[in-house]
Amino acid sequence: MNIFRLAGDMTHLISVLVLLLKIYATKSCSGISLKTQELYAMVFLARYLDLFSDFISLYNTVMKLVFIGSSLAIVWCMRYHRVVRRSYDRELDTFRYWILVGACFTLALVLHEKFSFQEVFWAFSIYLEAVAILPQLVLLQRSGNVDNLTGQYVFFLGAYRAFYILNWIYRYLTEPRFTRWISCVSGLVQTALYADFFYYYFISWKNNAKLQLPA
Amino acid sequence: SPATEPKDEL
Repeated sequence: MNIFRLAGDMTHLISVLVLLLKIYATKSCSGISLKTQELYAMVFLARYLDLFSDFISLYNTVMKLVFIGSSLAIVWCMRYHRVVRRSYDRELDTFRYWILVGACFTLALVLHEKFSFQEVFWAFSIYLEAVAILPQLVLLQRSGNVDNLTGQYVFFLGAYRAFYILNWIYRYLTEPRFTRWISCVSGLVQTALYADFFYYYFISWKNNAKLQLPA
Repeated sequence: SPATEPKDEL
């Protein structure tokens, strides 16, 4: 564990807490893409298949349970909670993400560290996470003004993988045999997809104005 | 082939 990865995990945890806060405090999920939440639930379920087989550390196991539990809870809430579900932007959240899921799974069948069930699903989860934010970014553009908590949620979710990139650079420099090309390349693509969001987020912060993404 | 080392990252 290094400071970059810890910062990344904490930033990721903060993004989840901000989203939970938004949903429970405002009893609303307006501006949140259910499709991105479902993609993230798939990402965690596919990535943490080793939850019971490989014990890394208490921290690792607890964080995996937190990410799986929170993503499923948010999906459940947005689908079935009688108050929250009414504020879901169903007609705006129309990204056909099964194309993404199919493409990522096909890529994982071709490009993986080892051809085993667990490794193929791990690679699938890495590729899928890189594009999982797309429905959310599309929804933000369509829904015009973005409330503060939603903007902060997306910001922290994008920032966490940027910390992971620093972690991979640090590990590459300090650990002789460290190579995680699948994670690194996907992480760069994932962070790049946030580039324009980060730009408009910074502008709104500098001008102390509402976050507006151009349509 | 050697099993890949366990994934220690989240």
